[in-house]
Amino acid sequence: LSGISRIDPESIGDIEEALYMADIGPVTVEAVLEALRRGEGGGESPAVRVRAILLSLMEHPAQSPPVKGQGPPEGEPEVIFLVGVNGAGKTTTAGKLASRLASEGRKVMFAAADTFRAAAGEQVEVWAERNGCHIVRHQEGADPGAVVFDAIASARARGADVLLVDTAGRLHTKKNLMAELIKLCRVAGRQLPGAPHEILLVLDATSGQNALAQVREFGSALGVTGLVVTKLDGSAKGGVLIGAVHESGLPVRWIGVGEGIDDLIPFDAKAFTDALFE
Amino acid sequence: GLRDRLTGIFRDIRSRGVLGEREVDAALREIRLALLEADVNFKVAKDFIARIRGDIIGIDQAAHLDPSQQVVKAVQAALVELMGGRGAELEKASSGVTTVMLVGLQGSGKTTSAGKLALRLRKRGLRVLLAPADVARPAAILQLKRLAELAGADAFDSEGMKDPVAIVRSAVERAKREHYDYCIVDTAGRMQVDEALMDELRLMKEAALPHEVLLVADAMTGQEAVNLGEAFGEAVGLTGVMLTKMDGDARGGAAVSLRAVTGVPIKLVGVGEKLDALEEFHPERMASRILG
Ligand SMILES: Nc1nc2c(ncn2[C@@H]2O[C@H](COP(=O)(O)OP(=O)(O)OP(=O)(O)O)[C@@H](O)[C@H]2O)c(=O)[nH]1
Ligand SMILES: Nc1nc2c(ncn2[C@@H]2O[C@H](COP(=O)(O)OP(=O)(O)OP(=O)(O)O)[C@@H](O)[C@H]2O)c(=O)[nH]1
Ligand SMILES: [Mg+2]
Ligand SMILES: [Mg+2]
Repeated sequence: LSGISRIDPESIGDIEEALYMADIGPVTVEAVLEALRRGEGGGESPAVRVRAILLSLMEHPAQSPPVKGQGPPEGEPEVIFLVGVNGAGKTTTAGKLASRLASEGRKVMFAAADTFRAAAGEQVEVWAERNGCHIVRHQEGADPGAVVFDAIASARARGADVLLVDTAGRLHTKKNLMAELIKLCRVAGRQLPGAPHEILLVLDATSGQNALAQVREFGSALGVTGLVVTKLDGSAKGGVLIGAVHESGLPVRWIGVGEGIDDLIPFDAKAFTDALFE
Repeated sequence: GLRDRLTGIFRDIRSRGVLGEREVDAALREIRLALLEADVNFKVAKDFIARIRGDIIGIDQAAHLDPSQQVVKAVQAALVELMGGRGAELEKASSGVTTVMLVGLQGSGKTTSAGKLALRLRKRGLRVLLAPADVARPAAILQLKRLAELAGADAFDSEGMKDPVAIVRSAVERAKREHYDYCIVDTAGRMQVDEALMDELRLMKEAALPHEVLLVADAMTGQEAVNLGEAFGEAVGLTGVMLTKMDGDARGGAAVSLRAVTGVPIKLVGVGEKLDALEEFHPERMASRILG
């Protein structure tokens, strides 16, 4: 992008290529080109203008985000669900998040609500150990609703500040699995009104336009309250996030930049749009 | 889908006879848009469009089939040809153990696919040894051991071992010694930009001397598919691709990108989380899925 000195039919093709290669996607690419034609983005070089337009798309979404409920009442644990498609990085993100929250002085607990996948419970157990946190786990094949129920009871009994609920990966196209997730939210809410207080949808930065469908479907089914984008330490730019944020108004809470416990950092929209064309 | 959008273009055309420049350009724009929406890599899509231009120009509007149908058929045929003939078969060594190595990005479905392959081979009465060579991810070895049990296969016990190259070497030795038909090596997910891990993968390959190296890739992979295919292909040499999570609604344009950049066939497709959710790749089905 930086090699383009002005906007004309010749360079529009190069701008388009740079946008697409970052996974920005047809709808958003068209929105950017339209904005460029209207003279938006400031008077500077095309690269600066494109970045400004992309940032503006993120900061001025088409709809306002769902209102995040009140936090839990005094003395009750905050319940955070991690949801998303298979392999996106939910379990690893839970492990990293626990460390972040603990460093803020909060007492964290895990609920291993993925009772389906081979060794899912053991995987969460390792992260609980790394963090020195308590974990509520049932055996493989157990009812995930029972795990959530027991975990909230345990979190209250132990005076935990935060309960991280790691759920099984699922494709949004699977009606029964989405129904199960809705039920897990209900189980939590019946036991602790307002729970889950945060529903984080975990997205993989290497995914293409399907991430838009994920945000739409998980969003409408559950009332997702925030996004996490993982695997931004690779060469994938995660540009699909621009359209996803513009469309949903959802805040991006964290980004994953590696497999280690410290590899979770707060999202910075400006840094993100700057990095898209590096 | 694409057909409706093309019908919109041709409806306004009064002429008869073969399609003119203007109609062809309009059609190619719609086709390119469909490919980009489907996550086909930008450069791959550009090359593809340039190549099918000739096929579209020859289309006769007076012919029996309406022009938009003919255009869609021509594009589908070109995609099917690109993605290569019927899904190529899994390699089988002429004698002794056939070693299969699964590689790819984090979370793409390698471990699950290793279990699926094992089950498929077990159903043919073959003896399979699974080699859990991922020492990085928490409980990865246990995950593969559990899948081995479900598949009726054996698992090399790498618990407590620290060196993935040594694991591969010992597992393949055991497979040979105990006359297994197949040895399937599951590796840790890694990024092609991580030089140390790509070097490790090269060493693992040298230790395994695999007959089959499959890139396990998520069907929802975006533009990155080109970088992924190129880098893994160059680092270890691929013999095939396995596309996972095809039971979702990702259009799967990564299939086109991967085939174009690696030159190897997509051999198998994952269509679910259970071990029996494995199918052969069908280029015609993939082509119509991509065009939407
Ligand atoms: N490089 C890198 N790898 C990551 C990141 N986040 C997760 N991973 C890796 O991605 C793989 C999948 O992570 P998991 O945490 O198991 O993903 P998941 O969403 O819980 O998967 P399922 O529960 O099976 O749906 C693991 O190998 C993780 O180490 C990240 O930010 N960067
Ligand atoms: N729906 C669906 N899920 C799949 C498919 N293949 C794998 N999965 C799921 O994808 C997630 C990741 O699978 P893994 O086998 O752990 O992936 P991996 O490549 O071994 O991950 P790393 O070892 O961390 O790199 C799990 O939840 C699997 O059940 C598939 O074809 N369809
Ligand atoms: Mg998980
Ligand atoms: Mg694995």
